[in-house]
Amino acid sequence: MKVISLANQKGGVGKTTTAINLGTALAAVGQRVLLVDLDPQGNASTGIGIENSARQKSTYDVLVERLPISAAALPTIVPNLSIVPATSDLSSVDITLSGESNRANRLRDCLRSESGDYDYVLVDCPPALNLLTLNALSAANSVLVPLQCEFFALEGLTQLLSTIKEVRSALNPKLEIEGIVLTMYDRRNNLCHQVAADARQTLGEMVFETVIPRNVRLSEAPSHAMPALLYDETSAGSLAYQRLAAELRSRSAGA
Amino acid sequence: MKVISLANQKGGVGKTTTAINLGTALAAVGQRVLLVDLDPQGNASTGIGIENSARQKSTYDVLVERLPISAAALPTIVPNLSIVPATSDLSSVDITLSGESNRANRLRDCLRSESGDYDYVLVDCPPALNLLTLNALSAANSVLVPLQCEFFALEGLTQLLSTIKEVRSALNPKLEIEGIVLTMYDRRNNLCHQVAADARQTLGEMVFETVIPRNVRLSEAPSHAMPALLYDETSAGSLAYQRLAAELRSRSAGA
Ligand SMILES: Nc1ncnc2c1ncn2[C@@H]1O[C@H](COP(=O)(O)OP(=O)(O)OP(=O)(O)O)[C@@H](O)[C@H]1O
Ligand SMILES: Nc1ncnc2c1ncn2[C@@H]1O[C@H](COP(=O)(O)OP(=O)(O)OP(=O)(O)O)[C@@H](O)[C@H]1O
Ligand SMILES: [Mg+2]
Ligand SMILES: [Mg+2]
Repeated sequence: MKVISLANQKGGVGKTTTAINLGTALAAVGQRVLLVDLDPQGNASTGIGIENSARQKSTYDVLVERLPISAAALPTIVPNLSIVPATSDLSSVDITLSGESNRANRLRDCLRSESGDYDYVLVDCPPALNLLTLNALSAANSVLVPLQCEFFALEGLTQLLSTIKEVRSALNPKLEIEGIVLTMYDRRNNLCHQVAADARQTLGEMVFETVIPRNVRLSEAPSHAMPALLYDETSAGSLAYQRLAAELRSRSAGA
Repeated sequence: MKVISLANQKGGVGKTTTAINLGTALAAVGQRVLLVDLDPQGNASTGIGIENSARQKSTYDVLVERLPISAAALPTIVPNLSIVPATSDLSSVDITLSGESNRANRLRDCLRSESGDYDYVLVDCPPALNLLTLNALSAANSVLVPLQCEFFALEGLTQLLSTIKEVRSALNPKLEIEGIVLTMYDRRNNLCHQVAADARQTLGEMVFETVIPRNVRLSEAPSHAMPALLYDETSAGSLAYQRLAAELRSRSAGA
């Protein structure tokens, strides 16, 4: 079982969209995938079609009550893809767990006892370097960083990479960087070219070959409560996430 | 002096872009404006041209050491526009102030003693409903909510509006909603139309007439360390923010 956390404290860069669609693309080729929605906004849960009323058990219960993952995970409309949904209660986790010594390792401990059921676990993080994201980085084998091709997005990367180093020395010595995936790429836009070139120059191999284009079907799909791969399988966005899934598997295999 | 906080826990919706460009548009018509950068990413500080090396005093010192605003505020390349810059230290404020009783009112107390110097104070918030955003909501006369015309963005609005109600009853009884401004509007995109129509239908008068279009000059300007109004004054983005400033002033005057 490989645990990959989708993290970037910069907001709106495509963390949730990547978690949902990469998860679906892996499930589509037979991998058993679990999504863990660690964002109080619950966008991954909504985007994959889990109504609020169905979120009786959630990641809040897993982190705070140590509910086993198997008791919280729900099937989705995608075969081989399950999710532990999120509710807005998650935003109080910083306060609820503030006295606990082991509070950053809660998710890691819960996932440890589930390792037989899934091939991949994808954790969708909120846009902050807070206790929720720390739980995701502590539990992860690797971090996948969606990077929007925009000026502000590049600026936040240094902070994120230094946080990953801190987590590696304090909480999770084996934490690796799975890679950086360029998102919302618009080939007509000079700034995009520039940011992408800068990223490849400074980060080299860490940047995935696959680039996710800006594609309206990716942003329409959540309003139909399904991943883009089901909403419009041959759209540029869906095809890009299928390529990303293939590249992810070949990079891990080669490792 | 009117304190307006730019808040929305959904990431990447245009909080920083609105703070910088609305601030500049108000300064351009003679209003004395202070930006307060409350985001550990420091995007507003970078976007207005404040190098990291110039951020010796920052919002961290204001919140934690109770440094007076006048000792932290820096002039910018825009006449009439100053900024209290942010550094990544801000991300530890939750922990540093965790034992303090009055921790959500730190910014409010600091701004109280500055009221003579500015006509407007715009506070740029991080994408989270955390202690930093609570400080901004406690200090504010009103909240301006940038709303991206996307499905996920609409979903987060309910959480934000209920947090504003909670803050009104617990911390700041006079907190009003200045309005909701639609951002990154692309008239060729059906989803945009739909989200904009939904927002106007459910929120009515709260939604500003002025809509900010998706405009590449707005995302290019920060890489030149200046607001779009200086980078390209006649671009669609700049003109929209000038209209927004005019509408903001006429809405307040009419109040
Ligand atoms: N490649 C793409 N093309 C077009 N739209 C996209 C693309 N990727 C994401 N989006 C849209 O952009 C917005 C931001 O994406 P998303 O919500 O996935 O980012 P996020 O990093 O998870 O945001 P947050 O920081 O709030 O958690 C969403 O409305 C989404 O539908
Ligand atoms: N109207 C617009 N047209 C085109 N690009 C825009 C527009 N508004 C903002 N952007 C770009 O979109 C990205 C997100 O905007 P911005 O950083 O202002 O959002 P934010 O809400 O402050 O994000 P965060 O939640 O991370 O603080 C930035 O790269 C910005 O340059
Ligand atoms: Mg998200
Ligand atoms: Mg911002």
